[in-house]
Amino acid sequence: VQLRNNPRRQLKKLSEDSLTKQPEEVFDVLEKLGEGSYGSVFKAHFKETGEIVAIKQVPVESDLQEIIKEISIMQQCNSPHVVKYYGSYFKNSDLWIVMEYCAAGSVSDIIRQRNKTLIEDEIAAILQSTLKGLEYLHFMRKIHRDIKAGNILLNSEGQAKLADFGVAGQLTDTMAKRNTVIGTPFWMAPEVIQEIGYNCVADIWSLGITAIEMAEGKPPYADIHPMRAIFMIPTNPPPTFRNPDQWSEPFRDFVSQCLVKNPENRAAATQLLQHPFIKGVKPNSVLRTLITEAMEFKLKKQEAQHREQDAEDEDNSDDDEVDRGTMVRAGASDMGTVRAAGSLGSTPGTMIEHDGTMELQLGTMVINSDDEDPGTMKHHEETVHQAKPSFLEYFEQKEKEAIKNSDNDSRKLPAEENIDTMRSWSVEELRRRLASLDPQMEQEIEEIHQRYQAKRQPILDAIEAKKRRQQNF
Amino acid sequence: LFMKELERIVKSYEAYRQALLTELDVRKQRQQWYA
Repeated sequence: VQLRNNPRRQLKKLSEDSLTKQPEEVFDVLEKLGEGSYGSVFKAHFKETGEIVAIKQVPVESDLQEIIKEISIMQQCNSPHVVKYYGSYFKNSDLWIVMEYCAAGSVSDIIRQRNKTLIEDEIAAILQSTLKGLEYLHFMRKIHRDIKAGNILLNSEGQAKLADFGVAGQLTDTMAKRNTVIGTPFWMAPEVIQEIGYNCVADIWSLGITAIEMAEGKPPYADIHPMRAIFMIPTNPPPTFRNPDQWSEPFRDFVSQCLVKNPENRAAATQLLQHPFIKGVKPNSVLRTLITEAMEFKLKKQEAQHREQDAEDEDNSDDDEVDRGTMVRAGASDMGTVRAAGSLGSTPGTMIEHDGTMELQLGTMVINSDDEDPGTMKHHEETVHQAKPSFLEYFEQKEKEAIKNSDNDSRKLPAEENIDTMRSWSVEELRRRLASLDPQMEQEIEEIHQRYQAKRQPILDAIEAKKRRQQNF
Repeated sequence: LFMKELERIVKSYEAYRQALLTELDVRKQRQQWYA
């Protein structure tokens, strides 16, 4: 197992020259790494430098706005603790997003592959890198909104990087708190579930849950129905370890500082980087065994699949060949780094057999997206084949009710005052309000126009680029 | 979505304008009555 990629030079962004070529001229697509939020992720070889990259192939009929949002957030970030974005290509009906490759895969994959939870030294090292990533992200006024072991990737040097910005959000000065229910149920902060508005520290709660996940193999409440968990998280005291005595005092204290129910009293990433559990972290070499084992596992699985593929190829040698472009070898099935797939299944909390190890199907949910009309709820399923979980049905029902109510509410007065308040005003005040009505309405229309234009523009740009046959960006 | 939101804003402002005009009309009639 090669522990370091050691590229000839560090790729920052794909050059104009590379981006004007067809992607298969620039990359050799190697094996499939797994399924991401929107499509498949492949390992690829960047021919120019020999560097290994990850390419997410997303069908263009997917939720383009979400994908553009993910690209935009990655593009704005420049941190060794956030997965880097190199460029994108349109290829047939797919969008190819070229990103930094993290050889060891996600922390949840590593736990599953080794069938072993992590020890405190390993957890501390991963948490430190993750906190640095969060500190950077929060400094950039961005919230990840889906922090969990499945979205923390490790490179071959043991550096943890934040990935999957499909649900990340940008805070603005005028919108200091968001109120979109988003994330993965068991990792969600109480204030996110309660839809009372939240900020960056929602990610810190999820980090505390992730710390327990790394130590125990699954987050608290994972064995119970997520619908119940969603009601229990805001009601119950903060979760703790199943066997607290098994863990050191600094680790328990770190987790308790992340899992503070009142977000105002919860520590920020910068403060937590000073916590004794994180300050006392050992060098990244503590992750060497873990990474070596994870990569050996991958290698073995890859070899087994190559053998399987060769046998299949021999059997089907007379069959019509499917044009695979320059894909060197796309395995018939995934390569073992598939994240816990999809939204919660119809029997959430049920342990399912996967590659010989047991795992929970724990997905991400996106509800009440603030990119849409207020009150409009939205969810995406990580895989389209999953049965719709009951709690999503519940929220969809709430969505229908919200739409119904918003229709009834369409004649609500723009000002907070009702007719009774109006009666207390003087004639001058009434005239003044009447006179200011048109400029107020124009201003509100202009604001909403600007807001929609900002959302529409990246999509229009992408369409325009495609029209001009400028296939890549 | 934009058109829907636009419609909602215009409708709500129109309703508000009507309420203000009605209230001003009531005040005018009341003033005339007292006069």
